[in-house]
Amino acid sequence: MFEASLAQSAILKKVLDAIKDLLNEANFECTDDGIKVQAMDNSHVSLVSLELRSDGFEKYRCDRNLSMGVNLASMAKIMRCSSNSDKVTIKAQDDNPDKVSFIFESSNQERISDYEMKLMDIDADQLGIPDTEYSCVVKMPSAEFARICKDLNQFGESLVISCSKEGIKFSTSGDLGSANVKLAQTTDADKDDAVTIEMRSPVTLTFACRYLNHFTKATPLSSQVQLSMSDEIPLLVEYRIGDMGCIKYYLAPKIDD
Amino acid sequence: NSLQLELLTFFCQH
Repeated sequence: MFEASLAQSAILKKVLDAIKDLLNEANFECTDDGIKVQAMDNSHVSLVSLELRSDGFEKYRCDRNLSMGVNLASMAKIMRCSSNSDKVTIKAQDDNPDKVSFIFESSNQERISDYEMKLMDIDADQLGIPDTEYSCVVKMPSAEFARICKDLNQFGESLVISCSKEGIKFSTSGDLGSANVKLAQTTDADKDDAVTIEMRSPVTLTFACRYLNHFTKATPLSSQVQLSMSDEIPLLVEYRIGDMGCIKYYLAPKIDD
Repeated sequence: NSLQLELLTFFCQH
């Protein structure tokens, strides 16, 4: 038996919006600790790692570890049937379920709807991600990061990110011309609009702008985003999901051919 | 011209 309830379906809707364009399907690994999803996009360039801890749920029960193979477009269709303020309960009866139920309850309890979704067998390898001490860790407003990725995507396919003690710079160029956005470190680190940089050594890396734009679908989840970078290894883009977990995106860099 | 690397170059497969 698996059962997990969230007071408001809005969080789950936002989480799904943050992954459904990058992934077609994924295994939801449910344990006593919570729900984890790890999956690569079809081209094996980026990876999504989602964690929702059990203590962040209003109610959570997982008698046996189970893996639910989910078609994310199907789950998104079902989640769209809920109102943001609805309480949502995810329920699977068996230890090896072939279907999962979503129950939505309005705040006044006057409307209760349930949707059953068929699960899939997904044969996906789990990747081992080594612990890394990154050369630069940048925290910045998530809306600013989204704006930069969207604006610069108009100019070129590749985005160069350079980070030094002075600040972080995003650059691109293409047929139209070139573009640069520089952000300086701010003095007040506690505010939502703060830009903070922890640097061991400066880095310059190139990434496909298209994937960065996919990652920014997580913007509604958190006011801040964290970028962790070291030369010649994948970029880590991290959004917190309140106090209950986080969504991490990894993106392989581009190198000069 | 730049070459897009794959994640499998960096992460090990279980």
